[in-house]
Amino acid sequence: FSTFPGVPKWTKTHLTYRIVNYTPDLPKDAVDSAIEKALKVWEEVTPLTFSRLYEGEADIKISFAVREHGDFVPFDGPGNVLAHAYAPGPGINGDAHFDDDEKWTMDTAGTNLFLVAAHELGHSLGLFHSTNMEALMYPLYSSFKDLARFRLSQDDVDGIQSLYGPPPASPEDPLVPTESVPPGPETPAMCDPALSFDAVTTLRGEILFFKDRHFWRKSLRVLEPQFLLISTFWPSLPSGMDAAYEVTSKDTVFIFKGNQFWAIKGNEVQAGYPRGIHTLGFPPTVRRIDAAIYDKEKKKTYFFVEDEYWRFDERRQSMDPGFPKQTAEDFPGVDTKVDAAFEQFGFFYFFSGSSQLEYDPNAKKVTHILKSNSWFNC
Amino acid sequence: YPLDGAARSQDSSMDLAQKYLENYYNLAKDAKQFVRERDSGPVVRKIREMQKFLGLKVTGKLDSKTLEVMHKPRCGVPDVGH
Repeated sequence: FSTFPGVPKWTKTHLTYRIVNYTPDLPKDAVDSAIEKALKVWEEVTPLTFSRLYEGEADIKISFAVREHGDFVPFDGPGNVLAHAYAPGPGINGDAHFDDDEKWTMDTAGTNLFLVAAHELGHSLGLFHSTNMEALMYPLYSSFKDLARFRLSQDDVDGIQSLYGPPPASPEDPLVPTESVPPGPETPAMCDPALSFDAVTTLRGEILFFKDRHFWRKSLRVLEPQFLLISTFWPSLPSGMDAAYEVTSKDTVFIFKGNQFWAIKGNEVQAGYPRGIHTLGFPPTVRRIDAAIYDKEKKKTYFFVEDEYWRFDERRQSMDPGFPKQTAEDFPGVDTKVDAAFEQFGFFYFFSGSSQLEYDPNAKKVTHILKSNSWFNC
Repeated sequence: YPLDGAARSQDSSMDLAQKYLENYYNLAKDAKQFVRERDSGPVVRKIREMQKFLGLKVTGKLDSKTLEVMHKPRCGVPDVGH
């Protein structure tokens, strides 16, 4: 591997990026996910984290252009030069430009956008070209990589970690427990009629009910839920959490406690977390949230705080204006503080103490009132 | 003037090679065309550098393999520091 002359690198670990325009070759969300995936390649092996901006100046600006495009390094039409990028720094530095005379694709038929973007973003982070033909940072484009099994070469990892070091100590490879924790005196009884939950979320088709240091893991295919310690899956997560929700399109569950939140994929806590809840747009007056639920139809997340709620736009990654609002105003019948919430089969389930409200967001009304532990087939 | 295509295509390969070495290997723009150079001129040296960097057989000559690589799609960032 090599770095740019003078070894320019970012002096901060949280970077912003902005997709300034799009190629007509692909749907916008395909470009979004290719760029997101390309950033994740580097995020996973460094302390770096990235958040997206939709306007204004970002550290890394990504754009598509043809021929002369304002940086005195014109593109050359179809073939040959596919893209170029600039070393870390202000202004054009850190930016990545893609030649729109290429045919950008999501597979390997044309020029795969994810592969080229991952390479160019390596430059945006400070890597120069590598002589290792297996490395992502080798200058020539190779289209025969099996995208599904794409991995950075050790040369790439050594290169980027020579600039930024490894990711923060991620928890030991979390065990994948199979044995439930036998209920004991200090563990909550799942059929206790007074049972309430700290947080509830879906996770890859299962439902997780969190309580103190434990959680029940309910698969819809199995009658009996598993009862497990949170620490067996996520040693770095806190117990007694406040809220949790899954953004299915990102295969990510967000866990909240106090004024911090974590992101987990399966049983891996994502690097760069915890982050402060105020980075989501909450004012300083909000010190914790009670519950959260992701509406996959609208791609919005609702955060519940006391008797109010906030709405977060998962695409724009920012809070919608005009909030908070009274929860009961927009969710008629949900007029108590919400402890936990999740979405299943198109219904929203709101938990308050030992009661659970099944809410139909289309009919905008509560359709059933249940016991909180109705999912455990007591 | 070159009478047959071979000479003309040879010219275009040389132009391509000249441009490639200028763009990615810091060849000075005023470097003479290598056809009139001995083995040790700046352009031959740059061809060696390129062949070494990209893992080709280092001959210093514009052989077919080297020309083929120069036609391949690639990143526009230079291979050696400006």
